[in-house]
Amino acid sequence: MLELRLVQGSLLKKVLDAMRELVNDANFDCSATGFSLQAMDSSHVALVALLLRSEGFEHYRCDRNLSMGMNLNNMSKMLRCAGNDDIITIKADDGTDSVTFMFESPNQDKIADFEMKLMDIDSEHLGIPDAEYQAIVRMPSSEFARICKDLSSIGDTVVISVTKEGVKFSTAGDIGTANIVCRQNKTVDKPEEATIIEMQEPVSLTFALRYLNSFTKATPLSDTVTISLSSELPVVVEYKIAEMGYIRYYLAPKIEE
Amino acid sequence: GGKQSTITAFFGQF
Repeated sequence: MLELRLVQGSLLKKVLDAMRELVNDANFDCSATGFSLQAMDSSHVALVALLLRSEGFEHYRCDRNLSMGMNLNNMSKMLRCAGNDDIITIKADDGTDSVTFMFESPNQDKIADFEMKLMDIDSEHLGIPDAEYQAIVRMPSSEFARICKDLSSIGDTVVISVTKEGVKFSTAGDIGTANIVCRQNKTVDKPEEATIIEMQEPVSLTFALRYLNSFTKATPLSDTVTISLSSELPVVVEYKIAEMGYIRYYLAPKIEE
Repeated sequence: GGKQSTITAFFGQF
């Protein structure tokens, strides 16, 4: 028996919007720790890892570990039927092939349930090693989204370089080149507007902008984004989900031939 | 822009 009640139902809608461009089908894993997912895109270039901790739910019952295969577009179709202020409850019985999403309006005058068929999904679960990153950049998520969008109109790839001067995003395409440098800036009115660069040593890596743009679909989940870089490792782009957990994207770099 | 690597080249299967 599984029953997860999330008062801030709109959060689940945002989580789906943040993943469905990248991943079609995925297994949602439910355990005492929380509601989680790990999935790669079809070309195995990017990986998304989601964790919504059990403490973040108003009610969390998960009698035994359960893995539920869902098509994210179908799940999104169902969640779109929930009002933005609705409370969403996810329910499933052991051994059944469906999941139920229950939507309650804030004043309890409308209750809907949508039952969705589950799928069998063969997915590889990867072990993500703990790593020391050479550079960690924290910046406003909207700023990062703007940079990725702007640069993708010029080129297909971005070189992200961190030096003590700041973080530089560079691209080149048929029409020309572009460089955007963000310097560390802690002297802002609000902490979420700061750009903070923790650098152990300079690092420079190349990534496909198409994937980074997909990651920025998570912008509504968090005011800030953390970008962790090390040479010879996938970049980690993390959006913290307040009081609940995170959505992390890993993107394999482009390597000189 | 170089050759695109894959996630599975970095992270081992569980």
